[in-house]
Amino acid sequence: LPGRTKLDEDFWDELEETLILSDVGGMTSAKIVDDMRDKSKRGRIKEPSEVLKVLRDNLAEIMDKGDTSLKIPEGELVIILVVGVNGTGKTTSIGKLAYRLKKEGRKVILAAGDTFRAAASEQLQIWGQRVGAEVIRHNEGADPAAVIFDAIKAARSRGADIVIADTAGRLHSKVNLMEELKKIRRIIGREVEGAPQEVLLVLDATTGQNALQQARVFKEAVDLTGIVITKMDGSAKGGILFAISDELKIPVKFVGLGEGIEDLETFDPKLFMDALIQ
Amino acid sequence: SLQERLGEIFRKLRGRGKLTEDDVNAVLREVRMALLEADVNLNVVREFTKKVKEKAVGEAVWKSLTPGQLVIKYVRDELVNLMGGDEPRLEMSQDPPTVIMMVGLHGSGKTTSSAKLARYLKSKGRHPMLVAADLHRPAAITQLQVLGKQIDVPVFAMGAQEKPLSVARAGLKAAISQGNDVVIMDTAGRLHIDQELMDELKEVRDYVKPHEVLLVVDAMTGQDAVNIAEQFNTQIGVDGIVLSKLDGDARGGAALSVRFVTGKPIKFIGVGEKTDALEIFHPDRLVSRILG
Ligand SMILES: Nc1nc2c(ncn2[C@@H]2O[C@H](COP(=O)(O)OP(=O)(O)OP(=O)(O)O)[C@@H](O)[C@H]2O)c(=O)[nH]1
Ligand SMILES: Nc1nc2c(ncn2[C@@H]2O[C@H](COP(=O)(O)OP(=O)(O)OP(=O)(O)O)[C@@H](O)[C@H]2O)c(=O)[nH]1
Ligand SMILES: [Mg+2]
Ligand SMILES: [Mg+2]
Repeated sequence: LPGRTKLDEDFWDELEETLILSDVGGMTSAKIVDDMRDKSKRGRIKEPSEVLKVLRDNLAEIMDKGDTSLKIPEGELVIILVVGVNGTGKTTSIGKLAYRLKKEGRKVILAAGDTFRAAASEQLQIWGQRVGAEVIRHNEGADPAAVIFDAIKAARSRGADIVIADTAGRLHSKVNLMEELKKIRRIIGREVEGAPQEVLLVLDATTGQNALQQARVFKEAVDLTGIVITKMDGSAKGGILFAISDELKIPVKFVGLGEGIEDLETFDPKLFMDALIQ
Repeated sequence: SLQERLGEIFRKLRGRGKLTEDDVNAVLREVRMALLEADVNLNVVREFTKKVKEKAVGEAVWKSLTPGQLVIKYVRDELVNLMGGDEPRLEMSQDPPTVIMMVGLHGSGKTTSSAKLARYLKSKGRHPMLVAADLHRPAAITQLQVLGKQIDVPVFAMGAQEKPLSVARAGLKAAISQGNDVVIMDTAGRLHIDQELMDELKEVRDYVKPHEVLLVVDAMTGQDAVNIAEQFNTQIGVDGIVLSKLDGDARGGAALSVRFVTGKPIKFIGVGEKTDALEIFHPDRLVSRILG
């Protein structure tokens, strides 16, 4: 695309190819390119570089859901529930987020709500040590809602103002596991007024079209306030975020850029589009 | 579904007489879109639809009462041809222990698949040992130890401060002295574009000389699957693929991309979180899934 000097068939094909290879999706990419061709004709845009600029701006606007900050007001007990399918980076992202919130002066407690997977609580405990945040855990096989309930009690008695609750990875197609998640959310809401104030879906940037279905089902089950897109330090571009933004209007709040404690950045739609369409 | 869309196209083309280049392209566009939506890599889709085009322009399609179904049959046959072929078996060494190394991206399912494989081999009368060579992820060693305990398979581990190469060497020695005939080595998740970590993996592979390097790939992987497979295969050398999380509803097109780019067979599929959730790969089932 950078080398192109005229708006010929090759240009439009290459643009569509770039989008598809970034996981924007076959149908979505075709639609974006068709729309852009019409716009260019009507607006009499002749320069490929100008087309790309207009496209980046338009798509960034669709992805921009305004304020990407967390809704975590001071003076009340805030519960952040972290959900998603297996292996996307939930536990690691919680560690990074706790570190960020601690640096902002908040007092954070972590709830080891994954009571199923081998060494899930131990993994979160190590993150808690790295961050300097207390971790509330039970034994493997315990009721996840009970762990989160205990973490809320601990937060109240210790004067902590944020509880970040880890949950077990679960495939959205497993009805019983989604029911378990709904129950966890209900219990949080019953215990703390207005909670969970944030429900973050953690998506893996290397995931293809299935990420859209994940977002749909998780949104329907527990309602989502934001998305964390992880592993953006790889070669995958996370293009499926565009369809998710467009259809479901869930704001992308954070980007995971590595395995380290500081590898979490606030989502920037302009930067995202720059990387997608160079 | 692809069937319905093709049926629609052929209905419009009926009664027109001869099939033009444009007509064929319209058909192929539908096939292409279905494969893209199933996460098959774009370049693989292009190569693949070229092959189907040669068949689709033939007389048989035009003479058929159900040309849409015939095109699907060509697509399906070509997919099975690509995915299937060899009998995906694990190569057991004549000079034990057989060493199997599990590699792949973060969170793809390596640790869980290592335990599943150990359980499977144990059920076949082998005496596997698991080696906890992921020294990077917090509690990775503990994770493998907990799984090993669940399936009653020994886990070789050292302190978390050790280097993967030291653990691999010592693990292999321990397996030999304890008479284990299979060693399954779990490794840390790594990016195919992280040269330092790819070099680390090469170093471990060079020392351990695995009989099987299994690339664990998440079934929901998108277009990036070709890059991952390409790098692991050219830099490390891959003998087979484990496609994990097939119990989800991802179409699994990544499997086609990985097969296309490496030529290596899918040896196992992961169909659940428990250690018994490992199955032998059946190409026809995956093809039906990809075609939706
Ligand atoms: N490169 C990279 N790796 C990441 C990132 N986020 C997480 N990871 C790695 O991805 C792997 C899985 O991370 P986890 O935090 O265990 O994922 P999870 O969603 O909690 O997994 P389950 O609880 O098993 O569902 C680990 O190896 C992490 O270090 C990221 O932004 N970049
Ligand atoms: N549903 C389902 N979950 C799976 C399957 N295989 C692995 N998992 C889950 O996927 C998540 C990641 O699995 P791990 O075995 O920790 O993945 P890994 O590749 O070792 O991760 P890293 O070591 O961090 O790179 C865990 O929650 C597993 O339980 C599968 O076939 N189906
Ligand atoms: Mg986790
Ligand atoms: Mg692992």
